[in-house]
Amino acid sequence: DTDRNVKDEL
Amino acid sequence: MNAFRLAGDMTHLISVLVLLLKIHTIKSCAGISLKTQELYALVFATRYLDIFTDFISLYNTVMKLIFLGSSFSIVWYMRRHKLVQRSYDKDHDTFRHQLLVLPCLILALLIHEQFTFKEVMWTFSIYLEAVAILPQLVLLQRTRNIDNLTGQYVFFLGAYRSLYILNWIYRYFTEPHYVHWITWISGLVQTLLYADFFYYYISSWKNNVKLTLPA
Repeated sequence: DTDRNVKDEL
Repeated sequence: MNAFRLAGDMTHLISVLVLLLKIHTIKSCAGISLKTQELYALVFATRYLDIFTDFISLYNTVMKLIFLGSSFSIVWYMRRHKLVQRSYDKDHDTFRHQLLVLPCLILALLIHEQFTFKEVMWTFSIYLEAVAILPQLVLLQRTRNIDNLTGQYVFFLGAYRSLYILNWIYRYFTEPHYVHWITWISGLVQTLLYADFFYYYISSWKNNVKLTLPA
């Protein structure tokens, strides 16, 4: 899901 | 992962290690705000609720465990360890941190991307992280006697935030659909809070004098 890619940040 | 992001994570990690070094080896937490440390523990506890449900990468999981473990052990040290506890500057660390938690929670309930428990908690952690440094900055200003490790701790934390902004700019131009207003605005606010400290930190470093903040 590209919209949630910020979730791979810490 | 781009270089800004990695450098951001590494400066974040270094800041935590600097603080643990101070607490663990010198057995002192002088100049460190327990309020800020408790807020960070709350930030990580509410942000990493997905740690066992969503696997992103080994790097991601390990870093999350490090940030959770270190933030809670710092709080434990400052509250429970006899020697460390004694060096805690309780009288100056009087910032009412509840005043930060409640507005952040309300804001997260009002402004979020999805209304689910995990998502609201994640958003709350983003808002809270933005302001969690405030008790620490207030304490620095009050004590005005800043040792090297404490100065370096705050410097690395600020560097981490600045590098994350570069990371977002980079990702915005290289990844499709990379638009995250909540994270960006909170991150920008957080970085701006360090601006004043950075100014004095860098000028003291350039002039090779001890870091002091104006009253």
